[in-house]
Amino acid sequence: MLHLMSILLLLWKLKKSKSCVGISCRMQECYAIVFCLRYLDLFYQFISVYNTAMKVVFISSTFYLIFLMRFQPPVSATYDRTADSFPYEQYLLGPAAVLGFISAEEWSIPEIFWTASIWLESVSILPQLILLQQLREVENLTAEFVATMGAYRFFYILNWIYRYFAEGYVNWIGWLGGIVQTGLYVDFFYYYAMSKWYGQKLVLP
Amino acid sequence: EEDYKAHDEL
Repeated sequence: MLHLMSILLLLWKLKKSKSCVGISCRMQECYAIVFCLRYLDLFYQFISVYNTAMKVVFISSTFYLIFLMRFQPPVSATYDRTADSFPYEQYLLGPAAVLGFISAEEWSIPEIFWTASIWLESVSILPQLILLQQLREVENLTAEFVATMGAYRFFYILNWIYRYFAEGYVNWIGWLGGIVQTGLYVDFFYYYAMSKWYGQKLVLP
Repeated sequence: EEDYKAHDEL
């Protein structure tokens, strides 16, 4: 739900402020790739209505966000591709593909794609955090958006702890990816919490 | 069916 909330928060921000300054479209592009790699089983595996519905929502909303930021005025007029410049193609996609192949539990396309999507998701926030560091001042709704993006994976970790003790569920790849992903947020969370605590605007060092 | 490990998480 936190993940869904972060997407809805971003959609609301784009519609309300009609601007995507401070928002990284490259991060959304990474997430679109993550979802496409991971949700291929939509075509051949039915787990539950909830599971299928959420996969469709995540894929469609992410592509819609990209469309808004890249091609739909007035939002796209405020998008600066030179500022949002983290070269994720070689820095993130490459290593995720290699790691996905090496660490896949079995060398089948779905498993390799799933594993690569876990590694890619764990670092997909980087373009967003780097863009915010350049801008330093973080607008309120953007701060909430990034905070929920960091929080959702932390709640997966809590669920993984529960599932390990309740049903012996083991998911080494997911666990490691989740720890990396949450770890990348820790310093943002610190500044976000401080800005909330002291009631000041969020400014990154 | 049990041989295919389905990823049941999003």
